[in-house]
Amino acid sequence: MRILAIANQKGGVGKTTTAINLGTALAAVGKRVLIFDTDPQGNASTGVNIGRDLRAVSSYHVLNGEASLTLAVQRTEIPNLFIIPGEANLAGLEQELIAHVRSQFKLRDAIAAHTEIGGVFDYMLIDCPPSLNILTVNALTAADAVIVPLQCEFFALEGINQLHQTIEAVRANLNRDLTIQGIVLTMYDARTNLSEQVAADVRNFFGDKVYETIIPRNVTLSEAPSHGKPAMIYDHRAAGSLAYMALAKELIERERLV
Amino acid sequence: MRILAIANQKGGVGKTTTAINLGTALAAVGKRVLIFDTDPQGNASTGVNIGRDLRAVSSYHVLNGEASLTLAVQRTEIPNLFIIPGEANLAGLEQELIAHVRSQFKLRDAIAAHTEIGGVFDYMLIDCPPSLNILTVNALTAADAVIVPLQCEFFALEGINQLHQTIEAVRANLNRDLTIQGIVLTMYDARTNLSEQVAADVRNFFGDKVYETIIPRNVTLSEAPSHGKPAMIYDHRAAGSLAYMALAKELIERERLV
Ligand SMILES: Nc1ncnc2c1ncn2[C@@H]1O[C@H](COP(=O)(O)OP(=O)(O)OP(=O)(O)O)[C@@H](O)[C@H]1O
Ligand SMILES: Nc1ncnc2c1ncn2[C@@H]1O[C@H](COP(=O)(O)OP(=O)(O)OP(=O)(O)O)[C@@H](O)[C@H]1O
Ligand SMILES: [Mg+2]
Ligand SMILES: [Mg+2]
Repeated sequence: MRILAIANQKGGVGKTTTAINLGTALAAVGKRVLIFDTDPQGNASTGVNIGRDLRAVSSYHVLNGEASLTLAVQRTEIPNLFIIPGEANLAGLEQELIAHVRSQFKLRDAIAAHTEIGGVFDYMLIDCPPSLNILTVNALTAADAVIVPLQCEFFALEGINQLHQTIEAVRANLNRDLTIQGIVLTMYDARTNLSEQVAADVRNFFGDKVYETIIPRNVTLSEAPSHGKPAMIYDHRAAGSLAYMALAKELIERERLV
Repeated sequence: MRILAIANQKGGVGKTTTAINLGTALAAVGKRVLIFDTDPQGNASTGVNIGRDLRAVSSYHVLNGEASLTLAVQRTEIPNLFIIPGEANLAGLEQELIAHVRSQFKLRDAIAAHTEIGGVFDYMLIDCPPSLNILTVNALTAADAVIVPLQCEFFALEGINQLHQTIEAVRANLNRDLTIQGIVLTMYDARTNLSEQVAADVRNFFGDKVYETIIPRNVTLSEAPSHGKPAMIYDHRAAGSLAYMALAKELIERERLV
């Protein structure tokens, strides 16, 4: 099982939308995918139609040791796509874990304790909240690699340095093997110069770490969650759905080289 | 001086854009405004052209007690608009303050210790990061009222309950007088049904707490920060600039009734 953290402390850049739709696209081509939702809002869980009443056992319980990964896994309506839901208790985890010795390793240890999970799934995608807190650090410590959604907006460029430094710090202290799987440009609006400028800057800075695939700004991606479905299921012909299918193919290609 | 926290733990909903442009609009009609930037990304500081080299004294130093409010205040290029910048060290404050007795009152205490600030400014606008952590709690504890930017998207509705609960908890335990000044609908796209549906839902739920003024999705608002200027200065005729001018007038009207 490859563990990919989907992280960026800038808010609203498309982390959850990427976790849901990339996950669905990978599932559509036969990969068995587990989404681990560490966002206290639980948006990824809502996006695959896991209601609040189905989150009694969540990623919070896995991270505080009350539940095993195996216990927390749930099916979704999408074949090959499973989820461990997120919920509001996650917001208090930073304070709860402050005195724990291996507070950054809670997820990594939970995965090591249940190796059968590794045998069942091809990918675990971890949806991170918009901050570099204990939840994101747990994700980076457990992950093999990071996928960074980067919105084609000016403010989104500002945070890239901090994210880079955090990834380096995790690699140096907590997870020697952590790499950047790739940077995906999101909400690209071909009608504005801004998107083009940001995309060019990002490619200059990160080179071929940036996926060829660009996710366009596409209303289907923002409407689909209100129907409890990934965009791929809600409208598989939409530009957003096609882009995430292309991203999945590009990701699999890169993974082949790992 | 009225202290207004601009808060919503959902990421990318327009908190910083509101702090910058509402601040500028209030300054344009003669109010003296201080932006207190608690975001580790420091986007609000960048948006008013305060470079990284000018952030040696920041909101971080005010919140950990190393600097007084008065020392940290800086002019911007905009008349009547001042700022206490944000910077990366803020990200570590949660851990640093964990053992402090009045960790939630750091900002409130700093304001009480320097009453001359209250005499100089009409408004303090606090730009919060996308989480309900110690920085947002400090803002809510110091504030007279909260302005909630709410993006007209489905996921943005999900977090409203949690924010409401946090505001209630702060009101019950830390700041009895805290009220909701208003909810401002942002990134409204008249071409999609989604915006209309979300706006209708929000008005049903919050009634007249929702401002009449709606901020449209407008490329000037996202391009202006790359020029280090608020949209109001970059292009005062743009739809986004006009909307923030209207919001400022509506805010002042509401404040008159307080
Ligand atoms: N390519 C896109 N085109 C149009 N809308 C999009 C696109 N990607 C995401 N969205 C919408 O933009 C908003 C932000 O996206 P999303 O919630 O996935 O970001 P996030 O990084 O997970 O946010 P947070 O930082 O709050 O966790 C959502 O309402 C989503 O539906
Ligand atoms: N009305 C608008 N129309 C178009 N773009 C907008 C609008 N408001 C904000 N933006 C852009 O959307 C992005 C998110 O806005 P902003 O950074 O202000 O949100 P935020 O809530 O402060 O984000 P964070 O949660 O990361 O602090 C920015 O790139 C901004 O320039
Ligand atoms: Mg998210
Ligand atoms: Mg912001």
